Amino acid sequence: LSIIGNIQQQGFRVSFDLASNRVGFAPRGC
Amino acid sequence: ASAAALPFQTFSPTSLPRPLAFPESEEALQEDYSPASLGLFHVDDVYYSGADASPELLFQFRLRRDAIRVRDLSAAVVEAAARNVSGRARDFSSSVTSGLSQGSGEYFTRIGIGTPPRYVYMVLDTGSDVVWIQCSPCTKCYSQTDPVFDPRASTSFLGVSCASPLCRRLDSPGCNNRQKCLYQVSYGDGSFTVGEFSTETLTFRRTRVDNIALGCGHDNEGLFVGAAGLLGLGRGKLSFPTQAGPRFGRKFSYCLVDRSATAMPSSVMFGDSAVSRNSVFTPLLTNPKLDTFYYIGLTGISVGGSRVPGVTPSLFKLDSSGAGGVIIDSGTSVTRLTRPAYVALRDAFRIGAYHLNRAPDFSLFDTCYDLSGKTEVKVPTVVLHFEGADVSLPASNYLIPVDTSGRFCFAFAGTMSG
Repeated sequence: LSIIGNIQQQGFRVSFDLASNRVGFAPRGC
Repeated sequence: ASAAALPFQTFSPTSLPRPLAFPESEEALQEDYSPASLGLFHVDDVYYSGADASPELLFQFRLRRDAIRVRDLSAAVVEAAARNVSGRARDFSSSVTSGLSQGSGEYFTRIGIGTPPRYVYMVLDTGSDVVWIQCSPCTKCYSQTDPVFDPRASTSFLGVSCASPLCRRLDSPGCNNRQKCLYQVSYGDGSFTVGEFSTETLTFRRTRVDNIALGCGHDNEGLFVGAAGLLGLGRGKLSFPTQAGPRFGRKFSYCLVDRSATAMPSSVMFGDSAVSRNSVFTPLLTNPKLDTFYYIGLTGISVGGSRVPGVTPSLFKLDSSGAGGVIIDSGTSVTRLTRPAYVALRDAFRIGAYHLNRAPDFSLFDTCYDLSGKTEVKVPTVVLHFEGADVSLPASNYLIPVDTSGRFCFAFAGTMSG
């Protein structure tokens, strides 16, 4: 198993669109 | 159709009818109907059968009844419409801060628990499902920033009975001598929480979300620190997004701020506005053996603008037995890659950063640099290639300070064998 951890997610708005089964990344999302 | 095409039709006016004589005996009622059919009568024939009431009066009764019925139907529609407005998926949010200043490598959100709401820090965790909070009386509680939650002070706290379907949703439900459902959650680092399973109201800023299954933890041990509990944002049946998903259209997002104590808080958002318009998307994958984790497809990694040759999609494949794959987790700090992928990535980075002074290893990091006295350095770019989405990381997401003397380490690690 590989894990994308929270240090690498910093600054991105990470969205979980469970209705459309997708994960999104938006830079400078904070 | 042919009748509708005619300009006129024949009408035979008849005056108001008297009620029909309604059959009085059960036998008479059943006589004319087969076992598969039922009689259908006009209400006036039933109520006023044999009554000495004029047809005009009965007709007025009927119109009056009709007016009442129309009023009730209209009121029902208005009420339902109003309910739709208040029950519609409304967006809500709460703040996100780094737990570092409270000794935690995780991220915290601040939400209200119970009625009236007591605001506490909760770990934001996409890698687990159960929502829980430390509860008094404590058999064993770790140190937390806010006062420990007392369920007796909340009017919305409700224990779950052992026979409840909610209790059976737990992986391994327990039952105490008061027939109250007991939960326990164990985490990969050996930490655990045990207590009474309940339902409670959570408040996000000013938005109340009622009846959320909540573990009321009386024995909480391990590496927890600072936060009052954990907001399980996983994909399983007891997670907050699964429980409350219909309230917010099954969309949520968070932004994890820089870990420095001075950083402004960010937010976790629920609802349509949670999804940013400038997002790049990758499909969510499913592990048929495990419903908690959010799996995504990692196809490669670039360093310094070139794909790392040894980092192939096969190293990240989620196989049919449920092994392997890549999950995205807000509760894990450092990204872990399968060992061959990590070694290839690390070697490529070392080559790209050959001009930087190496420093001794630190903890799980084997690629560190001495950047003391430097105000600016050039470092190779790192891009994660997901299916359909390339994510270019800021340098601060992969070169992190590990002490105050200017030592920075490459913040990836390999998975351990065994």
